[in-house]
Amino acid sequence: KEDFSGHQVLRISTANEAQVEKVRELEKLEHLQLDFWRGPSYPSIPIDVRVPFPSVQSVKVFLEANGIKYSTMIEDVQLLLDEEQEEMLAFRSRARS
Amino acid sequence: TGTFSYTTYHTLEEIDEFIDLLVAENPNLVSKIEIGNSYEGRPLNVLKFSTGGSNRPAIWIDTGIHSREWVTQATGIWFAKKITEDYGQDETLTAILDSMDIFLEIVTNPDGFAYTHSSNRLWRKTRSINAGSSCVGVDPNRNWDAGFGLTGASSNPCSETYHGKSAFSEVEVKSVVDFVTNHGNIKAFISIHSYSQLLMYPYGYTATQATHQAELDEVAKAAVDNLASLYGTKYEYGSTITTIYQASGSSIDWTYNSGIKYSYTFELRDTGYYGFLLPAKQIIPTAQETWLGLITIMDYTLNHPY
Repeated sequence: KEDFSGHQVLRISTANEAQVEKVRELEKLEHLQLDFWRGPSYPSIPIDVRVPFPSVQSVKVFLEANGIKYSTMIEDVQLLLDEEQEEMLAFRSRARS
Repeated sequence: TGTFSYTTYHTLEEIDEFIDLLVAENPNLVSKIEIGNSYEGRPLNVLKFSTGGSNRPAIWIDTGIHSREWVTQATGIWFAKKITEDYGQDETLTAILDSMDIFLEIVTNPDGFAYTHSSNRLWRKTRSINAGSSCVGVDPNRNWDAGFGLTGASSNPCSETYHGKSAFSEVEVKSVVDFVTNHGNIKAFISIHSYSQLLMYPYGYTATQATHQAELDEVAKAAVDNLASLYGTKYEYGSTITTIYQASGSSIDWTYNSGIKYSYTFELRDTGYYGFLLPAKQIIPTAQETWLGLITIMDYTLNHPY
């Protein structure tokens, strides 16, 4: 299974159209392998993006350099997925018994 | 289905078993229709809820076009059970089913859904191979013939919003299109996604307002008000392009342009804590509140024929 250890989901809050455009630039950088859960649209609408561990630093530096605010929505995607799997396994174990 | 767990996420096989059980338990109300096969050959199952009559006006609901949005498929399971429980008990649903049929496609993209369980929990697209690219899959909600290929979809097969080589290139999409077209009497088409807590109507590919914008807006307001009445969950509503972003080739734009006036898309919980990874304990509350929004639209469809 794909391992999402260290992947973070960032919530980006843009203040104006110029900042939205900056995030669109980020979207085009394929080597970062970003997965936009909510893509850039209007300044008032938050942008959510899953960032693989190797790209986390670059993305944060880019946002900070452009004065774009962000917060960490999910610290480690894999931790949530592990919890989800554990719940499903526990359910199956109960169902079998 | 009385002992089925509605509070956990299920595999495709478990969902298929649930569907067969529900049909077996309710032979006079529920039947299973296979509208085609997925790219990898899985059946595209649709539940038909009907109390009789031929080619009645109908309501279409799909709950899983994007495979990683697990709460939608889970919600679809809950809806199916809810319909069987409420028919004959709940006045509104009974009136709807006494005059109309309901079609429910719980897993619209079974290949993608199976892949989320086996290999990549965050897979969104279909699993079709793209000639000339090492990247797999097409976004099945950018593959419809409504502004296909315009701004709001990607031409890059590696993108999560890749629109595919042509409109309806994805068999999962084409099968729905053929079904809706051949039926010819679908009056409402409701597609359910997660996340962001939105209720949207056409259009997504153009800023031009839908002809019935005022009415669609009024119904959307009533639906989100009813939805919020249970747990206070706040939804925004409006046209896709004004509410979230420009999106071309989406299902409800095609259905609206095809004459299905009541075309809506829900984006279920949440607004930014878990995103696609909504904890299973939120499945039932999400389904319960969404049902209230859904029943509002279905009831309006029944009472405002066109």
